[in-house]
Amino acid sequence: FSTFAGEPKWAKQVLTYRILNYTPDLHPADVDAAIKKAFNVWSSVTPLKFVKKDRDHADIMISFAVKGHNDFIPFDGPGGSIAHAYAPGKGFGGDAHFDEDETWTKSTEGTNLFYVALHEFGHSLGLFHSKDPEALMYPVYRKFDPSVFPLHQDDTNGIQHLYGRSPNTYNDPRESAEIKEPAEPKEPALPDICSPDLTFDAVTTFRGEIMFFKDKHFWRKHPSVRAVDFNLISAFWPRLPSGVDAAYEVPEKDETVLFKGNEFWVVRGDTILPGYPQKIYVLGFSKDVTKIDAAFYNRNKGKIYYFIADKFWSYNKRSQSMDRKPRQIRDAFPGINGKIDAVFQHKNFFYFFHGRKQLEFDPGKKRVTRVLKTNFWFPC
Amino acid sequence: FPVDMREKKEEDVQLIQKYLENYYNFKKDGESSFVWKNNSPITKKIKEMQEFLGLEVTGKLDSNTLDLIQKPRCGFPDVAG
Repeated sequence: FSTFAGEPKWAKQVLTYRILNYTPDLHPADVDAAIKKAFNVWSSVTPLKFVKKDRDHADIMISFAVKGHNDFIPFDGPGGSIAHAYAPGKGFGGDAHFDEDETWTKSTEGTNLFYVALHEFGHSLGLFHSKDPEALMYPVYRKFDPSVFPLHQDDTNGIQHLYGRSPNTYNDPRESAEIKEPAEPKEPALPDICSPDLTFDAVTTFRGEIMFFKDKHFWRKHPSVRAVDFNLISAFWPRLPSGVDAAYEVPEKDETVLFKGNEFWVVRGDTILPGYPQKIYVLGFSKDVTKIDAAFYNRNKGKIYYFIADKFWSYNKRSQSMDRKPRQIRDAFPGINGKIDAVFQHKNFFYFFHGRKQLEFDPGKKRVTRVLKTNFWFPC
Repeated sequence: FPVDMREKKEEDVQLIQKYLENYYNFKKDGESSFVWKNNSPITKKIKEMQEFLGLEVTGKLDSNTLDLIQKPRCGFPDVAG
């Protein structure tokens, strides 16, 4: 890897970006998703966080343009130069421009926007072109392979040389032998994903991934992908408070419900649906319920389970009715005792988080089948 | 060269010159396209480009070099301007 002359880099760890216009090749939501995903990759290996702005100046201004577009490097029609970005700094600094004459896609055909954006944001953060043909920062575009984590170790070494490691990043020690000592963190310590003391506020499935909430952050993990994303809750849902109590997803409606105190929000992707927050009492809870510890949606039965202290309530989506009275958790889930922190369903098992333990429960056999660490899902 | 070969060669030369101008800070100095010496500025620049991109360093417009420079790429130069 290499950096720009003078090694310019951002002095702060939370950077803003703004998408000035959209390519007609993709739905705007797909552009938003590709850009966010690209930033998330850089976030996953550094302490950097990225926040989207919809107005005013942002550190990284993103635009689509053709031919001459009021900077020093005009585009050249289809093929050839497909995008460029500027090193950290004021004015143009950090900005990324994409050639509208390319055919931008979210697939492996044409020019994959996520993959190109990921390379360009490498420049926006201070990486120069790499001579390593396997590196993302190599200047020639390669066909995007979605099954492979897009950063090569050379890219990770480069960005961590500038900003240090994410305290939550897993690094294979065999691959990271040449990594220089990370920069001193400038913010209070973030939760350590591999700590044996790790506990979660809430856990839910989310569009095929699993989200693990802790204070003002959450981790995103696909069960079959090694990489873990780490985000600020406010970066996804700016109006949502930190310290989520419980969360569950209803996949057939593409909705996720998040609870905090006696209020709840329904989100679809990174959009909070209008009309929220609402009070939990509209769901049928009695007034003595002030918060929900954990919740999950049982897809097989069409029931939502809400856990409060050592009891649970269930809501039948088909009959749209809540239990009149809560039941003891241990009566329906033998082996699960007392208050639980979080719960979610994966395949045909329920995973209950209780302090430093995670209990895998088989609803068919009605028993706990495994006792796991809370960070079982992460590459620790 | 037969005429069509000459035209092809001329196209390739223009392509590499443009590539080197865009990404390797090459300044065209009126040098004849076809008479390249080992230490001419364009040969040196081609070698620099081949070295950077991980190609065999020949200083010549071989097929691997031509293939690579026709692929889509990031518009940011490979050497500082």
